[in-house]
Amino acid sequence: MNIFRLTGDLSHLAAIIILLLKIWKTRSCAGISGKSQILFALVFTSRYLDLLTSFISLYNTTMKVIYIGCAYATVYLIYAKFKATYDGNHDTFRVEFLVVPVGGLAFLVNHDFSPLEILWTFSIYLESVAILPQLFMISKTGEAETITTHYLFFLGLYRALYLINWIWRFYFEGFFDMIAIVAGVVQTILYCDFFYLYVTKGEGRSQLSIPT
Amino acid sequence: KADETTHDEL
Repeated sequence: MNIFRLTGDLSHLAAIIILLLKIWKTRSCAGISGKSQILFALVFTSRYLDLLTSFISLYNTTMKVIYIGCAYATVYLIYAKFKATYDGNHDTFRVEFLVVPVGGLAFLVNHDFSPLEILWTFSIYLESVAILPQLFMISKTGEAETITTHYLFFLGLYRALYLINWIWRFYFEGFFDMIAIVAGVVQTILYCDFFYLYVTKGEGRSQLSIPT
Repeated sequence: KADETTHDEL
């Protein structure tokens, strides 16, 4: 474990908690893409099945359980508890255009053709594009609540920190996982446009307005 | 092979 991976995990945890609290406190999921949250729940489910097969560390297990629990709690709040505030008209990204190609790619490009490994690979590829419905929804509505932009900032930051972690691990441990790195680069690039707006317009404005 | 498919990262 290195400082970049630890701050990356904490940034990821912060994003997940910020979103969950935002929906819970405001009792509204306006501006939140339920589709992206379903994809994240799918990412964690397919990636953390190894909870049942291998024990890495207490930290690893605890974080996985928290991620999965928060992901499903968020999906529940969006589609059940605060369903009335879900903005389905703007959450229209065709997620099948993400899941199907990613599923196919996971079968073609992976480290090992075993069920757990293919599911892990699927989750890595899916995570890199899972935020697209959310970014698409914001571009359609043309705005995002400030708290939502903080959620996206920490979510984007986490994988950027992981990229530094992989550089660190390659240099000091000779470890590198090409699949995770390539997907992580794609994932972080998708946030660049948002990062630019977050930094340049985040200050002083109540709403982040993305030119549609 | 084994070590590559034990993923220690979240």
